[in-house]
Amino acid sequence: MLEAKFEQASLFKRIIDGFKDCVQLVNFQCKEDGIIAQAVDDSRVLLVSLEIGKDAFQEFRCDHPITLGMDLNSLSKILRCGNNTDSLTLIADDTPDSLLLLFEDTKRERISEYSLKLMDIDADFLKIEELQYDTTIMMPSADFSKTVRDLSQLSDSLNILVTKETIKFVTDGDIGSGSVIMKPFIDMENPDESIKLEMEQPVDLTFGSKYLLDIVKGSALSNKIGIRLSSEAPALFQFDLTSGFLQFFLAPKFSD
Amino acid sequence: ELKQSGILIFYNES
Repeated sequence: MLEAKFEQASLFKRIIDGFKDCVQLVNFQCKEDGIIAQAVDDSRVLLVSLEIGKDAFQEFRCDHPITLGMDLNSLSKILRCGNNTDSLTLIADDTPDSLLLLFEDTKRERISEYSLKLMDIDADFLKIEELQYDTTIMMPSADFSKTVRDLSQLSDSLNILVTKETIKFVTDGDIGSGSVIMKPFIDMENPDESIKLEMEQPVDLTFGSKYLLDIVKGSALSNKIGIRLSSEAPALFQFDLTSGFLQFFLAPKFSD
Repeated sequence: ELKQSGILIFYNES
């Protein structure tokens, strides 16, 4: 039996909105310590990994491991039916055909109940090893989002270059070119506005703009984004939850 | 001209 209650439905909505545009069919694996999910986009360039720890829930109970195969488009339709401030409880039995979603507005004593049909999704679970990265950047997710959205207008590729003291985003397309240069700094009054850079080695990587545009949709989950880059591995873009995270692993473009 | 690599090059399916 799974009973997982979010204090506010908005958290689960923001999590699902953060990656529903790049993957559609997803297995959510529920265990006693929380819910995890993983999916690769159709072009097999972007891997999404989600972990919602039990502490992110107001109440959490999962007696036996169960897998909930869901179509995120269908799930989103139901999530839009609840109000952001409602609590949301996910309920499933041990061999579920469907997931029950219970929205409760305690002030008005209103309860809405929806059932989502589950699917058998044939998807492999990839083992992602902890990697050594050349560079780690922590920056405001809004700044990263704006930079990606601005520069993506000019080209289908975006180049990220990091040197000791500088993070440079560069694009070069048919209509022109653009660059945004940032330097690490500490904002004492608003620590979330700070930009932190840890660099072992300089990196010069190019990514598909369309995938970065998908990734920045996770910005509603956290004020900050962690970006870890390596010339030998996919880049990791991470939004932290109070307990857990939404991670995107993005394969870079390479020259022959 | 750069080519897009796939994510599965990097991770082993288990």
